Amino acid sequence: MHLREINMKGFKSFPDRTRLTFGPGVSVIVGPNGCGKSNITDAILWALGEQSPGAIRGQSMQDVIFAGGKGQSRRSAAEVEVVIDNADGQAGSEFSEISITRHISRDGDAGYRLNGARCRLADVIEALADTGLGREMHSVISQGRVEALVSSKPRDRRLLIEEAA
Amino acid sequence: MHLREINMKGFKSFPDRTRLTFGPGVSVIVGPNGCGKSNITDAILWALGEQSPGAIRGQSMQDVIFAGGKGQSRRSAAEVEVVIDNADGQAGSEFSEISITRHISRDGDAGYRLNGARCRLADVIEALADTGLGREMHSVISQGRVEALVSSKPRDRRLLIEEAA
Amino acid sequence: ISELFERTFEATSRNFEEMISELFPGGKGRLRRIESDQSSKPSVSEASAGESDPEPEDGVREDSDEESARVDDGGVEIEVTPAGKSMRRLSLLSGGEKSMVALAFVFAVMIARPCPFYVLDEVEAALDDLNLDRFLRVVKRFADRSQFLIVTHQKRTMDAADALYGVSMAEDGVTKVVSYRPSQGDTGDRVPEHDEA
Amino acid sequence: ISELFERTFEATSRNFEEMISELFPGGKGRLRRIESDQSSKPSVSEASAGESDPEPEDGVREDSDEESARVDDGGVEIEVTPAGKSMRRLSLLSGGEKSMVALAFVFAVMIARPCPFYVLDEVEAALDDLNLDRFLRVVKRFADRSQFLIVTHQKRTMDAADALYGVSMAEDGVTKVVSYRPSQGDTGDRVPEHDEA
Ligand SMILES: Nc1ncnc2c1ncn2[C@@H]1O[C@H](COP(=O)(O)OP(=O)(O)OP(=O)(O)O)[C@@H](O)[C@H]1O
Ligand SMILES: Nc1ncnc2c1ncn2[C@@H]1O[C@H](COP(=O)(O)OP(=O)(O)OP(=O)(O)O)[C@@H](O)[C@H]1O
Ligand SMILES: [Mg+2]
Ligand SMILES: [Mg+2]
Repeated sequence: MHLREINMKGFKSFPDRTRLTFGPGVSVIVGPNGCGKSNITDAILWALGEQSPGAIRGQSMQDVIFAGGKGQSRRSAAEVEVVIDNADGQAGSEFSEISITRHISRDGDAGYRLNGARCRLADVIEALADTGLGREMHSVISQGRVEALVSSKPRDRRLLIEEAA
Repeated sequence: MHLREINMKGFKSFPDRTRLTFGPGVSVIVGPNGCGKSNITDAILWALGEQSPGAIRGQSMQDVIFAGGKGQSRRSAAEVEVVIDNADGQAGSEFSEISITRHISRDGDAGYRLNGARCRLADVIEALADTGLGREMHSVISQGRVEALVSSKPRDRRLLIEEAA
Repeated sequence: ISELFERTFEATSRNFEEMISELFPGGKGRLRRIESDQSSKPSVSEASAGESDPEPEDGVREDSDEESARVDDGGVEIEVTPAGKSMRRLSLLSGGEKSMVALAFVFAVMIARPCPFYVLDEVEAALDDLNLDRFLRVVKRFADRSQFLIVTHQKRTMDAADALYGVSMAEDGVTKVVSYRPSQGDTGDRVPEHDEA
Repeated sequence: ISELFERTFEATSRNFEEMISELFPGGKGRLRRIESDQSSKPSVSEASAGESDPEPEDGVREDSDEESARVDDGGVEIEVTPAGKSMRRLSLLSGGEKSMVALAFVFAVMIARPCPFYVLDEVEAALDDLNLDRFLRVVKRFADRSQFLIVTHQKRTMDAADALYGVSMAEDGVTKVVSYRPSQGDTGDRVPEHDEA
């Protein structure tokens, strides 16, 4: 099992459909300050159900929608799809891949899709539980947050272990 | 005016009297993780009157006293002296240098000395005001705190400008 | 439920001790369960003075049901003593040391129950070269169990990549993924396309 | 009091605009005073949509005494728009961009009223090489007005030093300052002694 693909459109600094494909092993993402690397981390967190705007550096969830740039008009919606390769059948489901999509628009419409079909956040969380990703998403460490694990409350650390149980 | 000397004894990872001397210009401090570089930053902040244990990474002020190491017994007190060169007479005082010392011991005794004579925190703050360092100590940026300036409250930023006024 | 947690905690705790001895050569670390009334306070591993080995803080262990119930839904305390130092509050550790302790914890949980992928965004920014090499050695060792996506500015981390993705932004505020360099051993069938579909 | 503050604010604000155009080539920045009832909230520079220049948020400026009294003890808002981007919340800036904005603010206050010394502890850890060079250029320019003590792991910062201090810790948990290397042009009379007196 691994993260095979991320498709973004209208999300943060990705106004047009952008597809990133990854293989297993160690993939390293590099580039100058402010070019959009951590926006990719945020896209993964957001698509997999992140509920707090602060965790993706916004004040409200609408902040993820591309707000415009030189010669680029702002978009009215954002969508991110994360495709997890399940060819080895590790996750409970019989699909060879698990696709989770999240979208939001400025008029307030928002929701998820699991393998193409509309679903609720609870369905996404259940699908993730089968993959071992779990609700706490401790496998995604955002920029500047690594030391927070050490200064976090003992209860929070327990949650991480419970999730692995 | 510049910081000419730091003398530490019993402070954090400096159990024995250690003297560091600096010239004007750019002095760069390097070394492996955990060797004591940021303890020097903390020594300066602490000597100049820092009141919050959290700002020097402790839970209580007693945490600054050397707590022991392999073959080293813990100390019972900590003392830091900061000497500011005033040969150009910029600071209000007629002294050619301003020496500020702070000490604390495990039995609770704690205090300050200004040019050798016992004084109160208020005297230290007054002496610092003359040098332009001021109460907010915005000229010392501890490790991991640079971004805090951007996410701080607007009122805090006003205080920095007020101090420079 | 607590049977399962108990087993996972024991496994994670053993892993953590191993990880700490690898990431802090000569150092010691352990995970300790604390009672529920203590676990909402930020981590305050008590300073243990003197140069001797830190006294295990168990004190007198009452095995009453009430005690074990409180520990059951309590939190987890992290204790680490780098080589030659006496154990103190975690908050007194240096920036680089804190990053290494956090990574040891993540790896300890990972060994107990690997996730399909890990995204690490500049987690090694505070590390010196020695610790960076230790971190990368662990990542490479686990790369056959889990996938790693690592954002970095460190050259040594780039050298450790199986695949490298270059990202840039033009004057228009739009991110483009400009290049992809599979490592030399790559069979080529993993070449991703980055199309602006 | 507010006369003095007013003058210092105006000077700092001009300096900030200059600093931002140097540290963010093609970008714009400004400091804005806000009313006291707004200034206790964390910074929330309103997202200004579209690609045009952000609308100055003055709206209708009432010059009444009450308004100016509220602004007088209000806070200071920071607004920055990197080149080609539309102005948004400061919180959406990247790690490196946030560091550069913070440094621009510190330098802006410094030009208005220099302190005798600045201690910068790994403030450039998030910067890429280009931004690191911009930061070091500013430090070198101001090094004749103020002294800088910089803790770092970055090689480029070490190269910019007038004097380099090597620190290490033996197995006993005690910090030693092991070496001092004046830069080539040093007259030698600044050689500090590091004695364990
Ligand atoms: N909703 C949005 N619309 C357009 N652009 C956005 C949006 N949200 C964030 N951005 C842009 O994304 C940029 C930040 O990108 P990101 O944090 O990914 O940079 P980075 O590559 O991680 O940089 P660093 O190396 O400094 O960490 C900001 O400059 C911001 O302008
Ligand atoms: N009261 C104390 N007594 C003895 N040692 C202490 C005390 N307080 C802190 N230390 C030691 O100082 C070390 C941290 O030093 P410091 O934070 O200065 O490291 P650093 O050189 O800045 O490292 P990094 O490059 O990782 O930031 C800790 O490992 C801790 O053991
Ligand atoms: Mg980033
Ligand atoms: Mg440090």
